[in-house]
Amino acid sequence: RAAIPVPKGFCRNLCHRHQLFISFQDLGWHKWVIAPKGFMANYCHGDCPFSMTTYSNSSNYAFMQALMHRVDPKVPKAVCVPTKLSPISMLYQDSDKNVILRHYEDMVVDECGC
Amino acid sequence: AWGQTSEFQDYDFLQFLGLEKAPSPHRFQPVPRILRKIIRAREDAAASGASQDLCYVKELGVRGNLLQLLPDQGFFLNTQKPPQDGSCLQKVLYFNLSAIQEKGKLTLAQLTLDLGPRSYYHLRPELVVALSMVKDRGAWGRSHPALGRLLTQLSVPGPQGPLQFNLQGVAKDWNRNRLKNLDLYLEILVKEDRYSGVNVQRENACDRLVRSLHASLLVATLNPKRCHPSSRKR
Repeated sequence: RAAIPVPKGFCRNLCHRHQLFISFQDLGWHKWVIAPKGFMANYCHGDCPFSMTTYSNSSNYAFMQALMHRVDPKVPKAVCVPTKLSPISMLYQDSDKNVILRHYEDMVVDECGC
Repeated sequence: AWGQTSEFQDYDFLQFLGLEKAPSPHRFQPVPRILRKIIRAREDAAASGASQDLCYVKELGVRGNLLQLLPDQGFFLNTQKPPQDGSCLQKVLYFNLSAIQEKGKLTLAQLTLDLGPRSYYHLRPELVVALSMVKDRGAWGRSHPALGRLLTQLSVPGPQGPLQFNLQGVAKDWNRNRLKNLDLYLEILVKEDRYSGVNVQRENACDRLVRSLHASLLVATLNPKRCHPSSRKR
């Protein structure tokens, strides 16, 4: 489920984090997932023009690639990727009556950058 | 296949989560407070953006990235005979350790015995709980299995919450030779000397205890591939 639009004044097509909630209820998994009810997975999408690559959470490499793209358009633009991720924990029951608490790394996108 | 709608692929997500297929439990097992406390603390930490070391379970003081609660699948012994010489309940506790999913090392094996609140108030004042390893499974048919080492014996005064036993020896055994199952022998006795009630009252109370006893084994496993050695911040 996509969620709240981007903050005011931010050019919508530039690289930024898009909110996306994965609901276990929507998947019909609420019968065996005890907690949480779902989680904010989010995703990164948007353009990485040269001006964008001078921002703080863009990599030096993105700056170089954007510069090279300006000189030779055959070099692809820098891309919009997660720069900060966090884990989730899931408490669920399997078919053999075992209750399991397991965590999964890098499931939630917290920040994006070029 | 042609024309296949891009339905969300449950299967891929389940595989990714380490599950063969979506579990279909007939009814929910009671979830111990400790597991709910852990998952709530993690959700709060995630919501506040705090960094977490998910390879350390601070509520239990052990390293581990997977917690599993295994239900007891054992059976009672001598339920036909009236309790004698103070013995109130004898049970073989059986836990299927091959259900432990995570590769890696067992860092916790904690047995919880919930005797149920009501049964306590009828077995005043003291219970003695004795827990032993079962040495020879084949002897289960007899009234008393061949016992291995006594793990613990403790007097339990008056009503209190579930009893917990840290079975470190079991965790060591599992790490050494991947036991397929764990068999324990549980005996609960009523201290005769201070028991003033008539036998029939004790008998009813022991029957109640048989019905309300709930045993479970909480195990924690640490997968070195997912958890770098002592990555926990000092």
